[in-house]
Amino acid sequence: PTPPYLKWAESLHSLLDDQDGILLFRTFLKQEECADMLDFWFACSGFRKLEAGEVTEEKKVKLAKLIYKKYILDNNGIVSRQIKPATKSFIRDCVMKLHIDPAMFDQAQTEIQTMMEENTYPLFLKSDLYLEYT
Amino acid sequence: IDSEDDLLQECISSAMPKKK
Repeated sequence: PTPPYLKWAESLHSLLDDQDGILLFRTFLKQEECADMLDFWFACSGFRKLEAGEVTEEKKVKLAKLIYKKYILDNNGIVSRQIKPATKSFIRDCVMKLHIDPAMFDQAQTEIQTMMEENTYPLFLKSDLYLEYT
Repeated sequence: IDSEDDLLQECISSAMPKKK
C-alpha cells in the first residue's frame, strides 16, 4: 500500500484527511507563523457540522462569535488578511444580527483553502520538514 | 476565557479525522 506521506502530496485534502499529516503540516505552518489558517479551516468545518449534532442555539451563537473574534475581527491577523472584505462584512453582519447559519463561514473557509492550496501547501511539500519526514 | 478556548478547541477537533 502507498505510505501515508506519499498520499499527502496528492492533494491538500489527502493531507488534511490524515492525523499525522495534519500534525506535520501544522508544525510547518507554525514555523511560518500561520498555523491559525489551519485552525480556522478546521473550526469552519466543525461549525458546519454542529447542525447535525445536538447543540443548543446558545452554543452555536457563542461559537460563531468566538470564531469571528479570534480569526476575523483583528485585521492584522493572518486569517483576516487573506479573507476578502466583502466576506468579512457578511460574517460580521451574521454575527451582529444573530443570523447564525451553518454555512456562514463557508466562503471564508474557501478563501483560506485556496490560499493554502496555492501557497503554503506547495511550500510544505518542498520543505525540509516534509522531506526529512519522508 | 478557558472555557471559550475549550469550546473553540472542541470545535476544531470535531472536524479532524479520527485515528485510523
